[in-house]
Amino acid sequence: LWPWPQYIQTSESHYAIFPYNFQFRYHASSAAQPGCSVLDEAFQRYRDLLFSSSWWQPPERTRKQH
Amino acid sequence: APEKSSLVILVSTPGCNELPSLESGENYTLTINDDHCFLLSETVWGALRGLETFSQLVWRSPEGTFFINKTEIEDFPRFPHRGLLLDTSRHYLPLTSILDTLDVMAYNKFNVFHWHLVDDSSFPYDSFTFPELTRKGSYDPATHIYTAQDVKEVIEYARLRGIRVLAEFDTPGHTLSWGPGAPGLLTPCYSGSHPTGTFGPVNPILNSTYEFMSAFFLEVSSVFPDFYLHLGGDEVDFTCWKSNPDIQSFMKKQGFGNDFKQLESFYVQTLLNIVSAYDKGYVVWQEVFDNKVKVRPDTIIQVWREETPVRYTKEMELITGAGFRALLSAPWYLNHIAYGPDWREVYMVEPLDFKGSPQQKALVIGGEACMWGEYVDSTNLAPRLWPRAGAVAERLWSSELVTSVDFAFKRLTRFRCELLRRGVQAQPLSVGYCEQEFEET
Repeated sequence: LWPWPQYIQTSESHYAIFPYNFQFRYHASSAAQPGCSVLDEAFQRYRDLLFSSSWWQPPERTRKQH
Repeated sequence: APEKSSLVILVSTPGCNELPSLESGENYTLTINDDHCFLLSETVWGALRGLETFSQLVWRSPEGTFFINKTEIEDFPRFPHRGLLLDTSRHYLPLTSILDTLDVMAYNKFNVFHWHLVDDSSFPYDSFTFPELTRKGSYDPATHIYTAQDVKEVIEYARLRGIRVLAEFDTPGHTLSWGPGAPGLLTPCYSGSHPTGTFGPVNPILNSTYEFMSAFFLEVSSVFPDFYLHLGGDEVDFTCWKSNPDIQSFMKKQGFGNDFKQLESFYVQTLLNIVSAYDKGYVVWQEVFDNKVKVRPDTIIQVWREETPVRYTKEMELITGAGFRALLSAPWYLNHIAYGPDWREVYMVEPLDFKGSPQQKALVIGGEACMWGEYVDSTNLAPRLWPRAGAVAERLWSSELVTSVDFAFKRLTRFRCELLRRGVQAQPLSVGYCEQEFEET
């Protein structure tokens, strides 16, 4: 982890995550619910980050132009 | 292994449409066990930090299955202001470079983008009140500018990542690029009784200067929503002021003698009053404090000089001793590079390592890594910044007890590989390799 958290306890036991059915969900009591742009967009970003295997490439020409 | 099919997020206070502020809470609790896969936070900003941590906990087996270990984390930042300064004046940075940097800042839990928009070299900020500033002050008025839409996009992109945008418009020094677009704003320099045709800092003796600043900072205050503006105030060169006969007369009239620091104080105080009237707080570089300018008690003073007029630790002692809040940058100028693992010196800095009472130490609100633009543009910004800026990020987020360089090296090396996987052209820390590199090639 970077940066290192204030308190962490972890063990060897682990759980599997399958991209096709994993989701971020709001708790029913949460003050933020679907439609909260900050978290809705973060869920999408982190889904992409977690399950894609992108690799650094030189910036594409089209992107530069944009 | 048993499966986890969701991460459940509970945020206890609303605030989805707000902007982060210096006072925003970022604490969160992350629980991964047999019963729960749960992220709890008080604010959406804390939830963002927790999501980042969650993303770093997930790992992939050689067969390609994703896993997460049983984990309990309670986390919060050590300091509320964890900034990165980018200079987009000495070399213009395209909008995409800024947005990409904001992404990596979020991976490192930075929460302030200090946007040093304008300097002697260029004026890329496209002002709607004074459009000539950009037309005549940018490297290219068509391509090397930040339009109102660009600025909006940066602020929203940052907000969605829990990052504040602290805009800097440095005055009265570092303002040469303002001159062509605002005739009469800068001080004409003289040789004897003749103008030399060159200009120095903003002319502090004219009413028109303050009328200009009132109009300009009214715009800036509305465009940049953060409570704080950075007003610079560093490195004012008195040579041109000294040469100007009108300024010499003004000095006599005001009873300043030959002390040009008093003239600088006169200017800065008037400017601070203007900005205060727009209900903005301000951050200034340490010279404003060193030159004894009278500022509001809630001013934040940023320490950037390593050794002069005193060592930066002494400066922190003096600033907090006078009751001001302090931001530390002096040991974190990432544009200074050395062959070798220079992240270690950056990492070993302890921001509270100065003589002072607990009350003084409590006035240190954080710090900023700084990347000045002389030798950095979009071609080399990312490898110069990352993962070196990460060393500052951990120092400002993690406990003061997290100081082992060996432990940090192992984690930062792995984090660098994760940055590569995420598409960031981060520079290696030492010999080695990233597995992801070979998977992809």
